[in-house]
Amino acid sequence: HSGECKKDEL
Amino acid sequence: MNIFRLFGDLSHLAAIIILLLKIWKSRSCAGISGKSQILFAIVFTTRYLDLLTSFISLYNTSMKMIYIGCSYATVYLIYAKFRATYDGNHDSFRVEFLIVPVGGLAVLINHDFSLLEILWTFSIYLESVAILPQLFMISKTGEAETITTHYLFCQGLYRALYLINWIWRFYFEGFFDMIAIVAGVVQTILYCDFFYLYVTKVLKGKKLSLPA
Repeated sequence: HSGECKKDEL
Repeated sequence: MNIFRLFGDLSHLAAIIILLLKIWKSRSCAGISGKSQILFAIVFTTRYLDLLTSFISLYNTSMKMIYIGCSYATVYLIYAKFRATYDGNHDSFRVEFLIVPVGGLAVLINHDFSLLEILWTFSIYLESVAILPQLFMISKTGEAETITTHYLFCQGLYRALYLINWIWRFYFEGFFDMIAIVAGVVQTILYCDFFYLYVTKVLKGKKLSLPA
């Protein structure tokens, strides 16, 4: 789920 | 970070710089779709709002600032400074036909129904079609300056490299974001026609001119 996966991409 | 994502970001940065320098040095935005550049400015603005909320790395923050700064500078050059050279007649793509469906889709299909997440999703969907006004304009004028084709090649290559980056991250990190991947595939497919023309014509030193 997107909660924990940080948005680390540009 | 992996080599594909790094080169993807560098290709994207190159595209943004090439376009900005082309307009600035030639003092003309002939053949450039101002509408696509507005869409890219919207893409960066809605995607990088997290600049205000979270810090990931100096690289991440500085690249986001550069992207936002250059995209607004490009829009400014097109619609203000070199407005006289803007070819509005050929830049006639109806962007509302992009923004409304993309906005609706972002509200319906997202990872999390929060404002930041919906704006991020909107940005991802919008970016996949943001180049359409530019490709449409080239099909209407029937040609493109060589420097513009290099800009488009770097712009298309960036997301293609990101696709490989996502394969890499899925295999090595088990990370994948279906929304970004599907939009990235659509985005890259839209460039295929241009990639073919670029490789068969521009790389052979010819001018890119579409069969009228």
